[in-house]
Amino acid sequence: LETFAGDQVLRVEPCNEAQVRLLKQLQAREPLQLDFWRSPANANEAVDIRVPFACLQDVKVFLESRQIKYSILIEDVQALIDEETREMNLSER
Amino acid sequence: KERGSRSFNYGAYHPLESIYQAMDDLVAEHSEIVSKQQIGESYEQRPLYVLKFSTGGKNRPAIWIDAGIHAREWVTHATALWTAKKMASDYGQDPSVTSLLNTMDVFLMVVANPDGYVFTHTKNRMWRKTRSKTPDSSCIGVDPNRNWDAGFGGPGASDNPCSDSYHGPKPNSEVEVRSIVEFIKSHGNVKAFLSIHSYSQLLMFPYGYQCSEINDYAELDDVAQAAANALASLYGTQYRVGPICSVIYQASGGSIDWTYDYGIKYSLAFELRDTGHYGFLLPANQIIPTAQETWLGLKTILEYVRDHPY
Repeated sequence: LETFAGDQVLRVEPCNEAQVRLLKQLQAREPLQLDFWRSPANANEAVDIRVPFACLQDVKVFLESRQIKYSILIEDVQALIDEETREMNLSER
Repeated sequence: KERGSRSFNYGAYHPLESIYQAMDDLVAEHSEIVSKQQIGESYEQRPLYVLKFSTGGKNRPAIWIDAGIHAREWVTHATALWTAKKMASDYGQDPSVTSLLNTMDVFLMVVANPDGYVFTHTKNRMWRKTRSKTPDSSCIGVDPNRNWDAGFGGPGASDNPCSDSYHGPKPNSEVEVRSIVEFIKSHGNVKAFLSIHSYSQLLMFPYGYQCSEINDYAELDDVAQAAANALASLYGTQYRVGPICSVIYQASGGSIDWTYDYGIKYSLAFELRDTGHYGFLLPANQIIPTAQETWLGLKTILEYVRDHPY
């Protein structure tokens, strides 16, 4: 069973085309196993990425070192899944 | 155990078996207008079902609605099931639904990617793709909304089997996609094709595989805008409206691009309420509000299609 403990969802806000291109480069880095919920397309359009815990630091360093603005949309994906599972169990009962 | 669609909890998420049972219950309770058809079998050999809403007639013009082609978007399956119940129970009560079903048939596919859906319940809640195996790769699955024969393999789709947007080895390689394509072709009289996704509140029309304007741009933009306004009238949920390429991003091999090029003018895709703050885990208490507002948008489109035959 795949767990998402510590995985975060980052909302990234590229402010120009150069930053969009950088995000596309990030997307192409397969070993990071990033899950793009909203892919980079245009400047000033938010990009949402689920980042596995193992590469959270790499991704944040990548963004910060290039002055790409981001915020944490979901602190811990597994905590949400656990809450959803709890709700489903309750509903089943 | 829930027995019958009257006691079914539409405000909760359910495993595939419960959804299929609820579809059977709906058919049993509204057998005069609802029936179930199997249009194929998934890669892991689960039945692919559509609910047919029809008041008779032979090969009437039809509207197709599918939900859940991306497995993790659970609120879409839930919304589709609620919509099925709504249409069945409103027939004979709501003049709009009555007139629609007296004129056209509606085909509603509640779970377009059942293998993926089961996988999200048992192994990986964030799974999006099908579960087909790719030769020479350890990675599983194809993005079924990059697998249609519309600019296949172009921008916005990956050729890497490990990617979440992998387009697959060839167009229609996924049996889940191929089954819908064959159904649409064999029916021959589908006039609207509506696909329901969820994330970031969009109502889109072709194209995604290229960024050029379609011939019917003005008309589809008007219809979609009217639908988005109707949807917003309930809870104020704001949708962005426009072609896939400009509203979200260029993406090739998508379903509504293929249906539009095939001749189905009213081809649109919804991205339901999901602000991102819950990811694809929209809280269960938002299922019914989402379904209710979506119904208002859907109904606007259904009425327009009914009143504008082509």
